[in-house]
Amino acid sequence: GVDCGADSRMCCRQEFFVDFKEIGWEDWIIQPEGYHMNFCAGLCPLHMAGIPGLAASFHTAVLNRIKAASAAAAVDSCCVPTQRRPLSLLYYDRDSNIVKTDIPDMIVDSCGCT
Amino acid sequence: AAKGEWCPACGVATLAPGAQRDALLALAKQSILAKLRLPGRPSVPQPPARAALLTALRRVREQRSDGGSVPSSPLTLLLLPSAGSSTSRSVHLHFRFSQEVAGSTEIQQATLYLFWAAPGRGAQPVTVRFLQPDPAGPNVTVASETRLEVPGAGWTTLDVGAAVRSLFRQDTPRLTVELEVPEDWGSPLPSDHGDAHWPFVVAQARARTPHRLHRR
Repeated sequence: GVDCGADSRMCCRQEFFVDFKEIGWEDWIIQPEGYHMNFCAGLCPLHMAGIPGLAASFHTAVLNRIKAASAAAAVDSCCVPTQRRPLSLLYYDRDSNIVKTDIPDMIVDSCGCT
Repeated sequence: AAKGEWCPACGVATLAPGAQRDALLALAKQSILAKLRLPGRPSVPQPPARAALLTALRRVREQRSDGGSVPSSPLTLLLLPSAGSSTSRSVHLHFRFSQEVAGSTEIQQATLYLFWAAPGRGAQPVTVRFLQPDPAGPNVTVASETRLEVPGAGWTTLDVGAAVRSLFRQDTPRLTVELEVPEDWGSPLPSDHGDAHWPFVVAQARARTPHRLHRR
C-alpha cells in the first residue's frame, strides 16, 4: 500500500488520528490515548485495478495492457482497505466498571484498488 | 478530491479542511460507540482508585499471559466493589452492573480476588456469602455460601462465574458479597478504599449474539 503525501491523487492510505483528549473522551477511555482512524482515498484508474494484489508477473503486464487499451470504455475501480487490525480499548462503563475489549477491523494499515 | 473539485466516487463537493476534520471526528465517535453498543459516551461517576485499578489490571495481564484455564475472550470486565455495611468481623461488598452490560454479554468465567492481611497462624476459616435482594421485601437472602481456608496473608481467589451469570439474569443486576472472618482478624477490608489490596472480580465474557434465524 501507499501512504498519501501532500499531492497524492492515486489510491493511498490517508492517516488520521483522533486524540481522545481533543474530543473530551479521555475521562472514560483509559487506554489508548487516541484512535488511528486512517482511511483510503484517491483515484483507481483501470490500469491500477487489482493493485496491489496481483503478483508482478507476465500475467500482470498483459492484464494491464488490456485494461489500458480499453480504458476509454471501462469504469474505475475503488480505493479500499487491504489490511486492517483491531482497536483495543480499556474504558469505564457507567457503573465505573472497567471493560477491556478488542474491536476488530477498526484500524486501516494499507489501501489498494479493487 | 483536490480542493474545488468533486469526489469522483460520490459526487460530493470537497469539504473545507475544518469541516472535513469535524466530519471525521464525528464519524470516529459514531463508529466507536456503535461497535461498543453504547447509546452515548458513559459519564463516569466515580472512577476507582488508581492503585486498586493497577492491581486488577496486573492480574488480568497475568491471567492472559499464563493462559491456562482462562478461555480467551474478546471482552474482559474488571469489577471493583464499593463497601457497604460492616461489623467488626464482616463486611458487605456491592458490585454494580449496568443493564446494558448484563443484557449484551455472556459471562464465560469470573474470579473474585480477595487479599487477607491477617496474621495467620495456620489455615483459618473465612466465609463468603452471595446475597441477593429478597423479591418479597427489603431483606436479602443468601444465594450461596462458601467457606475458604485461608493459609495466611496474601491473595486468594474464588470462582464466582455461576453467581455472576445468575445475577445477569435478574432485572436489577446487583451482587452483594458478605465476607466474614475470625473474630481476632479485625476488618476483612483494607481501611483505605484506594488501597492496592482492594477486592475485585475479573470476568471473561463475550458479546451476546442476538438470536438470528437463518433462512436456507
